[in-house]
Amino acid sequence: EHLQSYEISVPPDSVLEYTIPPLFFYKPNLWWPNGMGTQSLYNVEISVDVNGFGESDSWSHYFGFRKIESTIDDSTGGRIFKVNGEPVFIRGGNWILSDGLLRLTRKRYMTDIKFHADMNFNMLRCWGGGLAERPDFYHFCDLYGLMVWQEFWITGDVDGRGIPISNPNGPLDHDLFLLCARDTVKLLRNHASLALWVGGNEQVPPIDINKALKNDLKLHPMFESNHTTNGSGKYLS
Amino acid sequence: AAVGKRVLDTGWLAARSTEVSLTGEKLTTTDPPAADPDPTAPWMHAAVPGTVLGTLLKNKLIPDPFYGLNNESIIDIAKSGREHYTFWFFTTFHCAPAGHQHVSLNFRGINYSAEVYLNGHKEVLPKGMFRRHTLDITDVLHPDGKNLLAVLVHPPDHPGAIPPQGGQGGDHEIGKDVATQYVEGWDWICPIRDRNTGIWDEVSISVTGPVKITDPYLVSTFYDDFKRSYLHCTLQLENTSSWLSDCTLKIQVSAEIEGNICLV
Repeated sequence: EHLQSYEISVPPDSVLEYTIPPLFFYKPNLWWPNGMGTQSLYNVEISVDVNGFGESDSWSHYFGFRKIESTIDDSTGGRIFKVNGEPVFIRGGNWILSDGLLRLTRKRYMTDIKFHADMNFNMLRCWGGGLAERPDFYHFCDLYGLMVWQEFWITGDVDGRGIPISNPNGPLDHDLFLLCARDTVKLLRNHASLALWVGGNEQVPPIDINKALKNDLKLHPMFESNHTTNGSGKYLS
Repeated sequence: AAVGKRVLDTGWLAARSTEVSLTGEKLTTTDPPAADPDPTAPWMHAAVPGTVLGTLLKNKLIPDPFYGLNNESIIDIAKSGREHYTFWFFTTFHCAPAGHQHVSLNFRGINYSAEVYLNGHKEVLPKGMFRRHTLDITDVLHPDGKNLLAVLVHPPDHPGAIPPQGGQGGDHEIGKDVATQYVEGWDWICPIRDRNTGIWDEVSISVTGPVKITDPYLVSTFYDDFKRSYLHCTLQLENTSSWLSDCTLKIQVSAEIEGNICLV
């Protein structure tokens, strides 16, 4: 039941956005952070054949069924994370980058990230002065159950603080910043380990950038209330 | 050519731009560098993906900056000027697509901007360290399949300078660009002399038919206490041909159970 196909016509020289009808799963194996359960991953493979030419393109990704939520707790002001409805005690590690000459091989990432999992961490915070980490980094975080807090490229030291204040309005080209942010989100958004996008380190990005990021990253209305109720607050089963 | 992605991470050469007088057009047509450059030539074997310093270290032209005070003996871009760390990267690849196939050249990360030359044709890769670049190269591939690729990579626009007292982020100039900021030095790391200039992430070529899949987005929703779940997927289908394409889109979800038993 997990193999579906659809007939689609794509006009010449055009880009068509297509949403596949949702695939139903009963009791899927869920993805859990390190120390809370297994990191079940499904191999999702998508291919498109063009009539008369055979296979035209394919794509695949190891996907984890999980729901990660986080809210600010009013009494403590701290951020509470929940995974699949269960509150998580975050044992987080600071992550800047693996090598100052960016020799970022898969083997290096696997070793670094497994090391953090073996140290019993369940989250890595990618600092805003480092990198938007790479797909290989996230793949091993998916595999070893390390959730990721990923900051964009704003830091308190460089942007809007200091004497004299430096870069009070962040980078010179805000459109370029948002173009890079949007492309980075598209590159990383399917990873089970991605838990939180954060505007920057110790600093709120310039108002226009922060507003755009919040708008772009808000939950799609369709998923806002992903429970159907029959009025009595009971969930339809 | 087989449909799919092929990573270009071998056989790269590099040279300092100030030591190469040829243009990108010449390098990728009549005057390509020798595949195995002699030590006197400006060309050297390069580490791609990687940075300029990574390639210089690979060729032992600088000491390892992370040992002792070696970093002090590597000239900082603030003193040398941006052109000192503006580098050519060169490689060749074989690709002979069939009539209906399309070929893209993909850069997953360039720091900070670049000019690409393929078989004498030029394309500019705009600024920004954290953005992907995809070029449709179908029409500029050589009929015999042997292709010459040269990339001239420029450092960030504002590499900044490191004050004598150091400090977090040097003089903060790097913050004017959309690039990693630690490279001007921080309390935990010395300044990176080339500010991580280079083809710092994966380079690949993708061969597709007339229709290609772009940026699928997968989301799972849950009901009844996680007993019921739906997998949602939105993607873009790009028809690069000049005729209507009737397609069959397939999605398959499989899970390795234990060992090598697969549940489809």
